Amino acid sequence: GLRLVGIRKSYRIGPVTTEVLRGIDLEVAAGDMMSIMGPSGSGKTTLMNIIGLLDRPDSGNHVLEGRDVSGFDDDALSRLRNAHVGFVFQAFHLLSRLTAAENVCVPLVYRGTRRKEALRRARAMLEQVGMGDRLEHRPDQLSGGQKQRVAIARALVGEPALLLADEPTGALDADTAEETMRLLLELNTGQGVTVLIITHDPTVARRCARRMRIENGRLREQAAFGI
Amino acid sequence: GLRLVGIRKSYRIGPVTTEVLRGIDLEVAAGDMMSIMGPSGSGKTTLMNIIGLLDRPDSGNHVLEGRDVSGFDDDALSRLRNAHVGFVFQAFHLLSRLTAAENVCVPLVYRGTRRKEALRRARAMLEQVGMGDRLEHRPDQLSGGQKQRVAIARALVGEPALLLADEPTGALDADTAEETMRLLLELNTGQGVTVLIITHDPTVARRCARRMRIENGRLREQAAFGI
Ligand SMILES: Nc1ncnc2c1ncn2[C@@H]1O[C@H](COP(=O)(O)OP(=O)(O)OP(=O)(O)O)[C@@H](O)[C@H]1O
Ligand SMILES: Nc1ncnc2c1ncn2[C@@H]1O[C@H](COP(=O)(O)OP(=O)(O)OP(=O)(O)O)[C@@H](O)[C@H]1O
Ligand SMILES: [Mg+2]
Ligand SMILES: [Mg+2]
Repeated sequence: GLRLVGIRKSYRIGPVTTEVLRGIDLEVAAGDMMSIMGPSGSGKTTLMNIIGLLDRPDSGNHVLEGRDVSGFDDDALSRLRNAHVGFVFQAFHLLSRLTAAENVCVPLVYRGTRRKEALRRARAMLEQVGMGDRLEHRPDQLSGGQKQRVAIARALVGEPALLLADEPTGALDADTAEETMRLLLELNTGQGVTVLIITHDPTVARRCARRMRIENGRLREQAAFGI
Repeated sequence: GLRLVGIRKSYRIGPVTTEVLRGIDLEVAAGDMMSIMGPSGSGKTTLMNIIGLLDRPDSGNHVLEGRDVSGFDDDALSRLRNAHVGFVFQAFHLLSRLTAAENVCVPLVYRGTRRKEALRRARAMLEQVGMGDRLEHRPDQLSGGQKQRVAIARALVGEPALLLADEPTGALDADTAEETMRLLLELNTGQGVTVLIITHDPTVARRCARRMRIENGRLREQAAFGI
């Protein structure tokens, strides 16, 4: 699980400071499935980058998998991230010179998995997201939704304890989005993976047991939808 | 308006050929507002790149604003495009070293508009999409939805006769998406702009008077929704 207390983050451009996160408190138990919604520019990606140890808050406490990470140096943060966290970036961030299969291997290569074994697992993961017939395509030879599915496969191939997904269905048609959500739900209920999903799609949020909303830099939990 | 007859397009990677468009026929009258839906990877972006003169089909006829463009060279295609077409790319394609306002100026600079006048029009367009307070931000200082709105402003600033929008609301929350659609509808009904929108969102498609669906490389017009 993870716990955030009083997390603040501002950006400064020249003389102007924009306060984006204004004291975020959040407790996520292991095995939770949680959605985060909020207006464009309200700080969702900023919050997820901090939770995923990709960025540091200006102040506040952050505990991940039982460790207080506020004092960790960059190496310790990336070791903890590589061991526990899978990340689906909003802009996918695929490596343009690698094929789909090679992109999905990247998290395994970081851990020292042998290439043959990494490719086998990458291929299996890409088949699970319906991309078995595009293994050798590079990102510029894939459609928007296909790139997104490669990004999802890369986030899952390392069997992370925590999955952070930033609008994972944004570029997908309704059927493909539904298949993706079924896969994430299966990982959550079947393997106990903790899942945090940023989304603008209410049908995605409705599938999550816990639903948060970010507004004016603060986080509020929403009551469960009337079924 | 525009007319496509028998448009075909295949991609080849090594020994494998993927036939994406298999004989597309499409007639769009000036002032039409049309949506295009279809599964991820079905050829929507490929089709829009051809309609917008950014790519050439393998075969077929293409008439835009009364001209048969099949024989045009690259310079003639880009002159026609810069004069008539506004494009919202699926991946935004903002220039990373320019600010939001400078990015929106680009189509006007191409036409030789003086810098002061271009910046004035860019600022007005960015205010219309709710980005008046981010004029000096560069793309990496904007959120996903904010980048999308800059891309929309850039497509509209040149007052094109034809607007091609590839998932223009994909990164937007419901309220911002609604505001964007209202702006596009106002341009269509108020100024007679022809609008083609690729979308995965049925609430966006429902706002369009004509709705197409692409499947197995062919295009089929959908009957109007029951109101
Ligand atoms: N340069 C390329 N080389 C080979 N195949 C390509 C190339 N570009 C696209 N493709 C393939 O062409 C097909 C159509 O891609 P396109 O981008 O038009 O799909 P799309 O309908 O826009 O999908 P999405 O909704 O995911 O954006 C895909 O299957 C894709 O893999
Ligand atoms: N490097 C930066 N410098 C200055 N401001 C920034 C920077 N990065 C982000 N911002 C600002 O921080 C705010 C939050 O951005 P963030 O990307 O977290 O929004 P978001 O909720 O993910 O929005 P979206 O739904 O559009 O993706 C935005 O208003 C944005 O302009
Ligand atoms: Mg975001
Ligand atoms: Mg596309």
